[in-house]
Amino acid sequence: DSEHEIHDEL
Amino acid sequence: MNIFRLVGDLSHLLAIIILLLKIWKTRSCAGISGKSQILFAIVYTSRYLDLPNFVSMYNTLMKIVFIAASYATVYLIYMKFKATYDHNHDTFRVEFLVLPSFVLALLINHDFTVLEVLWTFSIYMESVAILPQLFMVSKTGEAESITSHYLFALGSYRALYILNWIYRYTTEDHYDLIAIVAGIVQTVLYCDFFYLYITKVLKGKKLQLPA
Repeated sequence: DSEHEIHDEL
Repeated sequence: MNIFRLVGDLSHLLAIIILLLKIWKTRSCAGISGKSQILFAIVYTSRYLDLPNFVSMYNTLMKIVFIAASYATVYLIYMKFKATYDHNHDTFRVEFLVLPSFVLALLINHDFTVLEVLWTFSIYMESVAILPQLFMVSKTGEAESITSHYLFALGSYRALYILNWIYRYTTEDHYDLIAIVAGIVQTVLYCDFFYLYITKVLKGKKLQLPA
């Protein structure tokens, strides 16, 4: 699971 | 940002503009699935709730454009030109898409928070949102050229995102499995259409599906 980061893609 | 994602976003923007222009210029939404457009409005609303989290001018601007354009399209179909809306052929049961997407988002997500579950729901929803439109084209057996250009641009956007994800994994070691798996499903759904588009529409023929 990738750590929780903000979604920078549209 | 990389070239694949930029061209993908521009292809997405082009698709939305093609559709808006087609409906506005012809003053008709014949052959367009209103259900798919409602699903897209749901996708952008639930995905871009993080609009206040500033990422970049580009990111914020595109989110606003996608939300505004999707609602404008739904308005044109169900209000302004509703007399031209083809109810009889737009009959896909969208509840079979919305509910499973929502349940799956509750089960498989990165973080069990409202924003993250809604983001995940929007990702799953987007991967199947085009089904009512593809179903409508198969029911009517054909699509206007402009509609097939719309579908080609829309299908290309997520196909380009797959290249973006490969690029980001190899260069930044960044990946998001939920977006990747859903994006592959979404692109696979267009394969049949891509084949018909390339073998027919690009040769000037009308897009005729084997009825």
